[in-house]
Order: sequence, then structure tokens, then C-alpha cells
Amino acid sequence: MHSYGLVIHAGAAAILRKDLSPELQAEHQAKLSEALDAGYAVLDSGGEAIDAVVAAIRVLEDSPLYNAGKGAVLNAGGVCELDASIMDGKAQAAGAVAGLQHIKNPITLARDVMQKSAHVMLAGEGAEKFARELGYELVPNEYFQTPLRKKQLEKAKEIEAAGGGHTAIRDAEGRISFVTIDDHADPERHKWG
Amino acid sequence: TVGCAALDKRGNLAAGTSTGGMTNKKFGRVGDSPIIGAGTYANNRTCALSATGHGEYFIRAVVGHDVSARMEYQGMPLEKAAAATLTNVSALGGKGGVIAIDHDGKVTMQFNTPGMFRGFRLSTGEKKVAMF
Repeated sequence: MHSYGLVIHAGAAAILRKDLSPELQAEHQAKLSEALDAGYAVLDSGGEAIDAVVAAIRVLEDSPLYNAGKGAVLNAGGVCELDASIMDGKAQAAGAVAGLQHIKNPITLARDVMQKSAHVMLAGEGAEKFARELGYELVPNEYFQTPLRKKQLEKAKEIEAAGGGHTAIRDAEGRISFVTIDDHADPERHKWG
Repeated sequence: TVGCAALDKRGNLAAGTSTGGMTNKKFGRVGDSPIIGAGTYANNRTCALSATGHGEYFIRAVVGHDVSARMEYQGMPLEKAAAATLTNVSALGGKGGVIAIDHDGKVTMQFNTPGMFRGFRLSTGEKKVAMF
């Protein structure tokens, strides 16, 4: 039998230990551990890597702590737009979805694009039409939106209206690419994904 | 952004990534998360990987496939391959990180930001969760 296991992430950020309360750190620890255990249970029972990936990611998508599924950040129009992808290393099959607004677990639809369509990526309304054909129940966009993310969008727009200043993220050529704010008031603390 | 890379008992690798993108994103912006070869990649000969970060740079550095290609064509171990690719991302000006597992069950979790929420659990009994 081959050795097995999984590794997860829930975002990288310019965030320091002092920026998170002990209570919030404990919440993150518990949710990350829950995601690991969900994926590991699939592997330990002889399940496939692709199913372990979906199991672990669904836990994180369902948590308002992370920028995926419930708790996703808001776009400039005040709407959550979700992207996901998945890849199977054996067949090098892949599936991806972009710009979803009503799919509760985008990773599940990405897997269905891989396994149940002839395509690799579906975007926007087309992706959601595909989901409806598969019997997915669509959720209102409000399901994803949290008060914290709304506050972050307001802050981002204030900064943008003020000309961006030092909170605008510039690329290597000095162009302002976007303005983004992490889970706290300090505008120096950007969210990187 | 959240992601996972896994290796099962049959030696098959898989990876996935899911995200809401960037706060205040405009114009139908899409980052690296749904881009196969950038934010997500898996190849049984090398590794499975998910990335998080400033997606525009991760697309330009073709992060997922780059790590895999370094392993396959140059024989680099996962740890070194991921570090080399992340150095390229940093050189472009991008911030973020990657998590990956190879066909032998070795994992790496690398980032050029102060923190990345991350963890792994292996059949060896090892389990770790970390944030900073």
C-alpha cells in the first residue's frame, strides 16, 4: 500500500499573530483541523485523492472564516463571484468554474465539469446553467455575503475614492492593479488571495 | 482562497482550489485559482499543488506547472522546485504561497507573506496546523 495524506491552505496574507485574537486563532485551528480530518477520512477508507480534495475544500467553503464559498469577498458590484478548479493527476483530467454567483460549493461543480462535461472550464451563467442541468440547487448570493466582507468592500471603496494612496497594490511596472483589504482595519494589511 | 492537494493509497495525486477572488475586483477579473497549471495542478509523475496569493503573478509564473516541470525535467525534489518557482513569483512582485504533495507523500507549504493558514495530515501519523 502506498503512503497517503493531504495538505491544505486557507489563504496567505500579510497578517501577524498579534492581528488575530487568541479566540479567532483557535477557531482557525479547529476549522483547518476539521478540513484535514474530512479529507483524511476519505483517504484512510480507501477513497480517491480527488474525493479527499473535495471533502477538505467543502469544509473550508462552508466556513465564513475563509475567502471561498460562504464568507467570500465581494466584487466592486457588491456581489460574491466564485472561482474553483480541480485536477486529477492520474488522467491529467481537469475541471474549472469561474464567476459563479449561486453555487454553494464551487469545488463540487468544478469536479462535475471535469467528470460530466467535455470541457475544462465553464464560466458565469453558462456554468450555472450546467449546474441546473445536473440538478444543483442554486442559493441566493446573500448566502455567501457576511457583514465583515461588506465592511471590507466599503473600506476598499473609500480608499479607492481617495485615490488609492499607499493601500493600492501596484504591480512590478507600478500600475495599480486593485485595492483590497483584509479582515482588519489596518489598511497596510492586504489580503493576498 | 482555500486549497488542497492529496495522495491516495493507490498513489494517485489530485489538487483543488476555491476562491472568492479579490475584494472590489472589477471587469470580470479572474485570478489563478481556476486556471489549471497556474493555481491548481496535479501530475502523478510529480506532485499535486494548490496556490494562493496575488493571482495575476501566479498566472504569469504558471506556478503549478512550473513546479511540476522542474521536478519532471530537472529531477528537482518538491521542496526545491516549489522554492524556485516561488522565487520567480517574488521577482515579478507577487505575494502568496503554495502547498503541495509529491508522489512519495512528501509535503511542502511555502509562502512569501508573513502568514499562510495551512496544515497537513499523513499516513505516517504526522498532523500539523499552522498560521504564521
